[in-house]
Amino acid sequence: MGKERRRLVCVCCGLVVAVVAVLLIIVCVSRSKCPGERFSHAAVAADSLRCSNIGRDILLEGGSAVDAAISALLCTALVNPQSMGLGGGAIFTIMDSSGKVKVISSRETVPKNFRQDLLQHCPKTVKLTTGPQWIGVPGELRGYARAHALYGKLPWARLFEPIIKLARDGFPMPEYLAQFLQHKFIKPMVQNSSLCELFCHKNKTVLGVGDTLRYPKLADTLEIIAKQGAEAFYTGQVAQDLIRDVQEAGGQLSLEDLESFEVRVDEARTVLLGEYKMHIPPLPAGGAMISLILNIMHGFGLSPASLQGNQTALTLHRYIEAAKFANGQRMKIKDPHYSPQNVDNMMDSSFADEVRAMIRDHSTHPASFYNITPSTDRFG
Amino acid sequence: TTHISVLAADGSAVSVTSTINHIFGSFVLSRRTGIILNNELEDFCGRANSISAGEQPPSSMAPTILQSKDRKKILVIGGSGGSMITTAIAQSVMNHLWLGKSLKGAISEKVVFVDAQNSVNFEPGFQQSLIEEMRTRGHIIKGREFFLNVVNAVEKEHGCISAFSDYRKKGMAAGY
Repeated sequence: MGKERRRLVCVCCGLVVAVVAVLLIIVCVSRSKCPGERFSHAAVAADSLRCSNIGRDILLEGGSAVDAAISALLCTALVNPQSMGLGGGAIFTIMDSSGKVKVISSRETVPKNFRQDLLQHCPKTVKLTTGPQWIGVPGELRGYARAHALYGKLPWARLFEPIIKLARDGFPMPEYLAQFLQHKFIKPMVQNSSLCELFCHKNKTVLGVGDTLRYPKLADTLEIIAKQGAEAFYTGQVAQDLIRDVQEAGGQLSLEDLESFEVRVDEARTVLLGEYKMHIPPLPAGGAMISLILNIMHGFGLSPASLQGNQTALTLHRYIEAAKFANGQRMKIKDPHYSPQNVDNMMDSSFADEVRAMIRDHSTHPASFYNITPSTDRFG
Repeated sequence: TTHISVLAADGSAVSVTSTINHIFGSFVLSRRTGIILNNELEDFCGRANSISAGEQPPSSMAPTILQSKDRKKILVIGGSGGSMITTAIAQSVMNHLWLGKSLKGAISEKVVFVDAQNSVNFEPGFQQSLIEEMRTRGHIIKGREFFLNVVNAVEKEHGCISAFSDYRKKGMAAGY
């Protein structure tokens, strides 16, 4: 009996050693195939390592690129809540494994009962514009739901699991968020708003590095959405609670706005850029301006030699000029469902050729030359 | 705003940009749900004379996927930072695809931002001699205080994947 047991133990140990050896070989082979900081299979680049890791783990579990993106976005809502969250909107550009590219846009929309004089209250200088009158109908979650319905592999609820745990258990205050909270302009704004419930100690001082950040209420909400689906946000209890809060704060958002929000699914716009195809979302997203700049610059025949000697200044000058001409087109960036206009020329190489011909190598033009309409810059 | 680039093992890719607009959006927290609400309607300011229910505000967001015609190279890229998204992405793509910089080098490079008034703003640390050179060519140079531009990208070439999250937001990519 003793001998048999020893033999069994030996066999088990041997198997464990063999499995470990095989895993080590796999890791070594994949590392050597792609040395340095590169990967062999898949990757996620988010605004924090924590959220990139969560996305990566979803991929390792057999999730799709969309599954990973959704989980990483949900994570980012906790780690960088100043940037995005369930109360916002998103634009997905998705390429499937056959190379077909679609765009799913859940960018916020104007609610039905918006303030008619809203634009008269626009700031004249660059500053944070706060208050419930500026809230657009949040499309974020319906965008996730549509993307998941089309491209998801793992169950919807699975994508929320690590995030709910993170929101409930808490995690160390991210350094980047702490910088914002301690900023001389932002700190008093947080302290004097409802956000202080999330980001302040009981004595109203804002949290800093070393503190633990928790989102207990959001964890409950995420749990409901994980179990019931995104519709809980648009037609269920979450919707009712959200609307009550917004209306109590003086906002015009209604249950009807949430219920009627529509996600837009389109083919991506494809721009030819030398040997590349660039897939970008349609208006009112800003891809057309990027394609104009790149098309102009591509025609200058850029290469590493463009950064040699005095070519560097010339390349930089041309780039600045291209950006000025792109700025001149900015007013054309509008919702095509409401301001139909043809902006195809912005993505057309012949228009880029015309613009390039107007760029002088040693001087610039007066602002009016670029068809610039003065406005303020955005910093979202 | 935030951007996430994903490249899966089956070759599928996602480039997604999400936002609540300004820092902490409208500064309105729904206490019952824990959700922070956006201030996206501010994006119409200076860009529209009127708005309609159901309309999406204009945006600089541009989640992008570039692919070589032979499909051997794919670049999934996008960024955040309001109006700075446009030039930040354009500069990163240009640096990487044509000027020979690595993905990391292309994104980390100090940026130049041409603002709505057509003034030229250089990120702190930009080569001073080049700034002076631009001044002599007639550009109006301004000293912008905040550079919130952030670009995150994943690229696959020759079967290997490079992924980079912008240091400016203390980001870091992950893969396997």
